[in-house]
Amino acid sequence: MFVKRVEISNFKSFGGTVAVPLLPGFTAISGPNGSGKSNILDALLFALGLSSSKGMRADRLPDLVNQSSVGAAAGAAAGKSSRRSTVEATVTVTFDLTAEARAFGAAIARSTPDTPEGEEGSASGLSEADLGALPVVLDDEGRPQEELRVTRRLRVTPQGTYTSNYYLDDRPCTLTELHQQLNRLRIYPEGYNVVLQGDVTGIISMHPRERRQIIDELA
Amino acid sequence: MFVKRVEISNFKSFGGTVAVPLLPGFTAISGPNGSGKSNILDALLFALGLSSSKGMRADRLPDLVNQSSVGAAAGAAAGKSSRRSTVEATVTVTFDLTAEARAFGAAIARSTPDTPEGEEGSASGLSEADLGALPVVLDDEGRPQEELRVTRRLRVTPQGTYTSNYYLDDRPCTLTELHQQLNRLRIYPEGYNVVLQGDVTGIISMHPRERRQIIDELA
Amino acid sequence: RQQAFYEAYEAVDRNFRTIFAELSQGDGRLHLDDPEDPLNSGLNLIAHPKGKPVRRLASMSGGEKSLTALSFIFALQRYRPSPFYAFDEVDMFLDGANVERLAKMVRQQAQEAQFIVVSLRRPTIESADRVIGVTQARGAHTQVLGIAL
Amino acid sequence: RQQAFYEAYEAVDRNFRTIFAELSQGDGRLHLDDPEDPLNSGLNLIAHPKGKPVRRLASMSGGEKSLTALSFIFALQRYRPSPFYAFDEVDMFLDGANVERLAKMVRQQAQEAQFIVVSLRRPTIESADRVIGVTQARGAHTQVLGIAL
Ligand SMILES: Nc1ncnc2c1ncn2[C@@H]1O[C@H](COP(=O)(O)OP(=O)(O)OP(=O)(O)O)[C@@H](O)[C@H]1O
Ligand SMILES: Nc1ncnc2c1ncn2[C@@H]1O[C@H](COP(=O)(O)OP(=O)(O)OP(=O)(O)O)[C@@H](O)[C@H]1O
Ligand SMILES: [Mg+2]
Ligand SMILES: [Mg+2]
Repeated sequence: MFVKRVEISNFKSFGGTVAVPLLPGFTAISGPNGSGKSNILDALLFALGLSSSKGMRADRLPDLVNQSSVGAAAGAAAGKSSRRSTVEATVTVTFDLTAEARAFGAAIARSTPDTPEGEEGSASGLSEADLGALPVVLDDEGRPQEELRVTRRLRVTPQGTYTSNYYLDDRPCTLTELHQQLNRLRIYPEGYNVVLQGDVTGIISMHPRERRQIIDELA
Repeated sequence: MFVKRVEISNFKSFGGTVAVPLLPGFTAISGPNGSGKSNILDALLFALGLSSSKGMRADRLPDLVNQSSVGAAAGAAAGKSSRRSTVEATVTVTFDLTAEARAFGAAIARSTPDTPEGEEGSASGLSEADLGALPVVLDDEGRPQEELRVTRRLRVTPQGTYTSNYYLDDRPCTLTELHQQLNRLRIYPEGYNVVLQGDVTGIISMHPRERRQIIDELA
Repeated sequence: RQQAFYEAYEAVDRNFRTIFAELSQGDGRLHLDDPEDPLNSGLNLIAHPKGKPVRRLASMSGGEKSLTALSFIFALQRYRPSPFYAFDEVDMFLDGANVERLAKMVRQQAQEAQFIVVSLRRPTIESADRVIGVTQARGAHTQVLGIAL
Repeated sequence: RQQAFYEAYEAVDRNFRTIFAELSQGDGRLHLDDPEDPLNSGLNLIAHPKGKPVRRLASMSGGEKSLTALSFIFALQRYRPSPFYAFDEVDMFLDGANVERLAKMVRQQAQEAQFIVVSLRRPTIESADRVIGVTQARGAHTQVLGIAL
C-alpha cells in the first residue's frame, strides 16, 4: 500500500484546495524556506490523527485553519477571533490498496478450492485471525477495497469554538475507529515512521527506557 | 581585539597538542562529520569558563579528557576509570590586544599633554571610571598588554577525582577573576555571541521574559 | 512475553549492526542495561563511528547522532515495516559523503515502503524517483508542482 | 533604570527591523507585552517573512525561525558588540538563497568583530576570508589545516 494523494483545503499555508499526488518508492519534497514543505507532512499527520496541535507547530487546533488575509491574522495575533463566519480546514488522505486487495483475492482463491465457478472473493475459507493479520480493508459486501479515503474536517466558529470530525470513505467515525483501521494497515501513532524537522536526533536524547519501549511495542 | 590562537592539548578528540591559528574577520571551519569542528568551539568555551560540561556534550568534566585508546574508552563506557596515571586536558586561548593597547596609548597621550618626553603610557591622566570602560589589559607596570593568555587545565586522577584550574598569563586565578577580566573585554557567559550546533532557533522557543532579560543585561 | 521481546530485540539488533556499518562505516549494536530483566531495562545504542572508540551517545557529533538515529529507524523498519515513511530534513546535519550514503539507503529501502522525504540537500533530491516542488509566491498560498526525475 | 532599558530596547528594535528586512526580505520588529512595565514584561518578536501575515513564532518554518533568531543576535551585536562570535551550523535550516544572504551579512558584520563559523554549506564557506579544514583519519586525532581563500 502507499499514499496516493493528499488533498489539502484551507489548512495552514494552503488556501483553496491543493492536491499533492504521490507514488510508491522515493519521493523528495523541496523548495524555499517557508514555502509549505513541512506543512504537507503536518497535513498528513492531521488527517490520520497522528499528532497533537503542538506536533504540528500550532498552539491550538484553530491555528491550523488558513489565515491568508493580513486582517484576520492581525486579529489572531492580538488574541481575538476576527472571523465573520465559520471557517474550516479539511485534509483527505487517499491510500492505494490495490496490491493488498489482489493479495487478499489470491489468498481467498487458494483457501477455497471448492468454490463453484463464478463465485469470487468470499472470505469463508479464512479464519478471523487470518483476516485480522492481512492488511486489507473490506467493504460492506466483504470485498477488498482498492482505495481507502481518510478525511478530517476542522470547523471554527466566529466565537472561536471548534469541532474536529473524522471520516472513513466519507462516513463519520471516531478517532478510535480510525486508529483501529490504521493499525490494521500497520500505521501507528508511535510508529517512528515519521521524523519531523529538527527531531532526527530525538532517538539519541531519549531516555533508555523509553527507547526500550519502542521494542516492546513492536513485539 | 580578536582571538589569535586556540591551543588544544588532550581535550576531546584532540590528542597531543593542536594549535588553531585565527585572524580577525570571517573564518569558516569545515570538514567531515565527527572530525572535531564543534570540539574546537567547545575548547574555546572550556578555556574561558563560559559553559558547563553539559554545554560541551559531556556528562562530567572528566569526559572531556582525550580518550584515544579503545581500552581506555571501553573502561570508561563500563563506568570505571581505567587510567593508570593522572591525565590532563589543557586549552589556552590567546587574545590579540594590539589595537586596544594602541588606542589606550593614544588616549593616554591625549589626556596627559604635560607628560615630559620619553615618559609613556602612564594612566595618571585618566580616572578609574575611564580605565574601567576601556577594553584594555594593564600589566603590573600599568602598561597596556598586546596579548592576553587564558589557560584552563583539567587533571583527572586514576581514582576519577579531578581538579580544574584557570590561569591568566600563566598566573593562577579564580573563575570569578577570569570572568571579571573577560567582562572588561566585553565577553560574558550569557553573551549570545556563541550559538552551538542545533541551538540557532533557541531564541525563538525561549520564554518571552527570558528574552526580555537579554535586553536587561545589555542595558 | 519476554520471549516475544527477545525475538524483536535480536532481530532489530542484527539489522542495526548491518545498517549502521553501511551508513557510517563504523560498528554499532544495541545493548540492554539489564539483559536478565529486559522489560524493565533501558535500551542503549553502542556506536563506534568509523573505528573510533565507544563514546557516550551525548558526546557524538551532530552528524554521528543523525546516522545512529536513522540506522535505528531503518533497523525497526526491516523488522516491522510501515507502509510509508515521512522524513523532514533528516539530512540537515550530514556532510556531503554521508548525505550520499543516506540517499542510497533510502533508495534501497524505498523498494519495500513508500518514502516521502523533505530535503534541501542536492544528493537526496537527485536520488529520488521524483521531486515535488513547493513554492509560495510573496504572501500567497503554497503551490505544488511535480517534477519527474 | 527603566530609562536604560528603553534606550537599549529601542536601539535593538531599530537594528532588528533593518537586519530582518535584509536577511528575510520581510518585516519584523520587537514587541513588549507590557510597555508600561517593561522590567516585568515579556519580549516578543513579530516577524512577517516575505510579506506574509504575522504568525505566531512557533508556527514559522525552520528556515524562518533561523533567520528571525539570527536577525535578533545581529541586532544585539550592533548595539553591544562582542569582540568575537562563534556560530556552529546556524545555516543548517536555510535554503540556498538564504544561506547566500546570511553569508553576505556575516561578511559585513565581520568588519566590526571576529566571526568563527562552523558550516557544511558551500555559500558560507566561499564567503569567508579563510577556511580551517578539520579532519580525523580513521580513529585518529583531530587534525587542523588552514586554507586561505
Ligand atoms: N494557519 C496558517 N495560515 C497561513 N499560513 C500559515 C499558517 N500556519 C503556518 N503558516 C505558514 O506556513 C509557513 C511555514 O511553512 P512550512 O513550515 O511548511 O515551511 P517549509 O517549506 O517547511 O520551510 P523550511 O524549509 O524553512 O522548513 C510559514 O510561513 C507560516 O507563516
Ligand atoms: N574525550 C574524548 N576523547 C576522544 N574523542 C572524543 C572525546 N569526546 C568527543 N570525542 C569525539 O569527538 C567527535 C565529535 O567531534 P565534533 O562534535 O567536533 O564533530 P563535528 O566535526 O562537529 O561533526 P558534525 O559535522 O557531525 O557536527 C566524536 O566522534 C567523539 O567521539
Ligand atoms: Mg520545514
Ligand atoms: Mg558539529
